Amino acid sequence: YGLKALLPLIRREDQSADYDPSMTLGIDLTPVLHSLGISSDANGRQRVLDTFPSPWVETSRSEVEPRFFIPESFTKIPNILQSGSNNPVFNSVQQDHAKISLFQDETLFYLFYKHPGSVVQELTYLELRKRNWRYHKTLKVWLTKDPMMEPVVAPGGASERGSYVFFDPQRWEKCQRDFVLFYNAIM
Amino acid sequence: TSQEKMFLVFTEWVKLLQRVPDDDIKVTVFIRQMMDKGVVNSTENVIQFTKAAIELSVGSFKESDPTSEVFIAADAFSKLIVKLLVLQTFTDVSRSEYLRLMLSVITMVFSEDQGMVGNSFNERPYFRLISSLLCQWEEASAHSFMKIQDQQYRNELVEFSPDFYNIIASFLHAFQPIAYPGFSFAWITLLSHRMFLPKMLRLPGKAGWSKLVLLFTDLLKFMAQYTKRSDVPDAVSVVYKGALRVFLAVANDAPGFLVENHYELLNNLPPVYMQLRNVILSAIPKNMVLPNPYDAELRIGDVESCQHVPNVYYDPVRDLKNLKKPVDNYLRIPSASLSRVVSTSLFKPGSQKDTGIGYDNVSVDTKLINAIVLHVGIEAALEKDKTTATAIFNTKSSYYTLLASMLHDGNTEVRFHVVQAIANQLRYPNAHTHWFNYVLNNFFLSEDWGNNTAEIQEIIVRTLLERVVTNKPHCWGIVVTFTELLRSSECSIMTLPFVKTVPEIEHIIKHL
Amino acid sequence: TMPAEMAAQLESSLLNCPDSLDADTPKLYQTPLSLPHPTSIFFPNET
Repeated sequence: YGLKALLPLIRREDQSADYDPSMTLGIDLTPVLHSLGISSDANGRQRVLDTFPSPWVETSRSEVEPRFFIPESFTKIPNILQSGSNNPVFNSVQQDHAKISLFQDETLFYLFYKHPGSVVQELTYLELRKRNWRYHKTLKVWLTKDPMMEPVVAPGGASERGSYVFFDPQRWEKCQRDFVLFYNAIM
Repeated sequence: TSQEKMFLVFTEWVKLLQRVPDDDIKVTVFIRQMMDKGVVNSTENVIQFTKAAIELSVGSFKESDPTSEVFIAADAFSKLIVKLLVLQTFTDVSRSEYLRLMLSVITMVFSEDQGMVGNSFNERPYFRLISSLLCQWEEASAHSFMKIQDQQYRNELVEFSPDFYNIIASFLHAFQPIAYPGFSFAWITLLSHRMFLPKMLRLPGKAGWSKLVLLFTDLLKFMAQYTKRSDVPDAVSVVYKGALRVFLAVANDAPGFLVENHYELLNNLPPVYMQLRNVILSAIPKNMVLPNPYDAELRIGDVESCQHVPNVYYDPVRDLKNLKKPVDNYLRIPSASLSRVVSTSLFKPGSQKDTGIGYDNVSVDTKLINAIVLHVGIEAALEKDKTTATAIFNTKSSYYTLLASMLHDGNTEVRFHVVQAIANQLRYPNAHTHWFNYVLNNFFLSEDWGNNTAEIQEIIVRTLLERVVTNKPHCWGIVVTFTELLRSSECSIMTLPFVKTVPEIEHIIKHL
Repeated sequence: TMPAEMAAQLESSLLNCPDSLDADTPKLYQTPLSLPHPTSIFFPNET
């Protein structure tokens, strides 16, 4: 019950004999707290249990949908999307296909990135092309010509250099870039 | 057969939910028809239907292609349970009894499946059923059942909601890892589920805390049972890692739960888990700012929050059993005979295996010792509020002499566990931390121990040191107390024989 | 010491440990627009 009992813990070499140090003396919790999304400064305290994916990092492979509530004001919006006095709906290909053309560019980008592998991703792709946007296969971003400047086609006609407007899905904004565009890279 | 009819009804339900949104009128009509046609109108039928639904849900999981939607039936079943709870009027049975009945049937099917020969049991469909049930209930109950038009009905459901969570908790208690090891990882994931744990922590009036402590105790008991010194099975160390993250998340979101339930949690925490112990004991009330414990000018008595008595959710007096009278009588009028009654009642019949740091067996009733020590601390803090500080910050006070007599009359093992119990109270600045800091300092410097002085001092140093050499977090009260001892002018720790004879320890203390 | 059968059950529980996808909110009814559709392999396939 005295101090000598602590020696197996403190001595590094003969750890295996008695105790698993990660459970007795424990570990530096910084990475564990980081994996939980807990910031070290106490006042930055965000609740983590409401979006807790799983007790283990290895099984926390994706975010989980937290508790949320859709306020009335989000669903009861009359007179938009040709809905008249009813609530707007957007859930069937036949009726709602035409509504796609009513959406702003950003809404189309949102639907395209938020619903991968779905019908709505296909529909927004077609609509954005109609608006002269093109999807870059390797950069995985949408771009369109900068209307203020005519690009210069390279000899051989496989590419052009010019000024383009890109939509950046990380920063969620359009930005202008000078760029060499290879025609086989877009769709 | 009637069972096949039940299968058919449930299959139709699953198909319907895939074709229409769940707030579609057809869904309500389906439930209505189930009620009108007597599918769930008697206990017998509810049992039959539930059995059919859970068997189909688990069966379809086992038969489905793993890459497909293997949980459709389980999700549909959880939706059905919620719809039956919300849409039916309950007259001859209560909503709670109805839910308990369905969960009991599920438990029976689960037990048979789990007990099946060999290990074909798979926890995932049962996990998903409870997980989806929690999600669907959350959706139905959002904003006090906003979707229910009838006000009286809404009130009924709002009132039932805490019961819903406590009933789920009681079934989780039945499914605990010691009872169903094949469900252990699903169980821990359900305990920490985002639609369960935060709810239980925040139910009005702490209505979920008792069951939550019970579940955390189940987890700690399971870990304690199978944590030996060296060959901890891999799966148990994975359980430990999960438990550590859950406790850290609770300490972050709801520190008050750990602050008020430290006594019960520590009664079941294996002593080898020293960092987990530090995590639980280092929890501090939200928005409390701690004074720097290393500050040489710090006087614990001057810290304002040391005047406040911390709330202890479960009163340790309930664990004193037949010692309550002798202890309380002693605190009122101390007598040698009473203190002898206390000191001789601390032993357990026979010794019990319990892996600690430096010992494998325990022959004292550590839970009783924890209860006596904390009870005395609670009474002392109350006495201070009633009378004056000198009434308890006084080595002649009955509060102090009772603990001293436990050390004096006890053997080495008793002394060790009493000092550990005191150290467990050295937490954030509060009235208990303040008084136990006083007690431990005076124990360390006291001359009343005769030739047990060195032993008692060594036990005190070891108890404090083991909590300081453990990885952070460190308890504020431990650091303050240990710093005071290290700085004590009356007794330099460095000169004590038991420190000098162990070079590594001497080196660490010198460094500190 | 943990009985062998119990250790085996614990092991199988570890192997079948539910992950965050198992814990996610159930989605029974998929509107036709969010039904799976063979989009181009160049499109992002993660939200």
